[in-house]
Amino acid sequence: GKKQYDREFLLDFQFMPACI
Amino acid sequence: HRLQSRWALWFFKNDRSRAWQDNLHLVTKFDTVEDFWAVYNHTQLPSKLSPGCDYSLFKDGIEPMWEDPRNKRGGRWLVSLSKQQRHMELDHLWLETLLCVIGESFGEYSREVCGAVINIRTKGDKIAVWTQEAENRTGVIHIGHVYKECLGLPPKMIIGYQAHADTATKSNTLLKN
Repeated sequence: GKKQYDREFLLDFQFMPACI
Repeated sequence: HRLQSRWALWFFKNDRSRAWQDNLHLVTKFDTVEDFWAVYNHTQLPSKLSPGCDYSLFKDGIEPMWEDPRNKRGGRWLVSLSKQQRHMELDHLWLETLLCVIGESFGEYSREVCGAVINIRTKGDKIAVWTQEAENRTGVIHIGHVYKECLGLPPKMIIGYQAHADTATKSNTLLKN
């Protein structure tokens, strides 16, 4: 399906540490 | 978290001694939410760029210029900012623009979106969302409404849509929205 993300969802990832 | 599209970030720095295209540089491409933030968090905010610089975020395969086959029949929703807004609002409005395009906020019309551009200019900065078909009235209007809402612009503020064909051939004073 189409991957639609709202701004709150996207913002939740801003300061998430990258997975290694 | 994979995005619907793969995106390319471009940087333009004006150097009059070189051809326009030689001043345009592809920075990187990304296709996940995580990679978007990695790029965003490690690039200079627009308000810190010098006048004459642009950032462009375009779908992979579309070059950030009118001449690209997917842009040439299109146009842009243009938000012109006053000098004072660089200090207060520029970075915020650019981020909201990015979230709006990578999040595919325009529903079925998201496929009409080619990219977004921010121009840092002494006379006043500009932010725009580029779409691929200026004659697709329904799509253009829908995208404009959603975009205006994403930016949180007051209803009475008017934003204009300009066809690239007009921007390329007409002077600013003759340019119609």
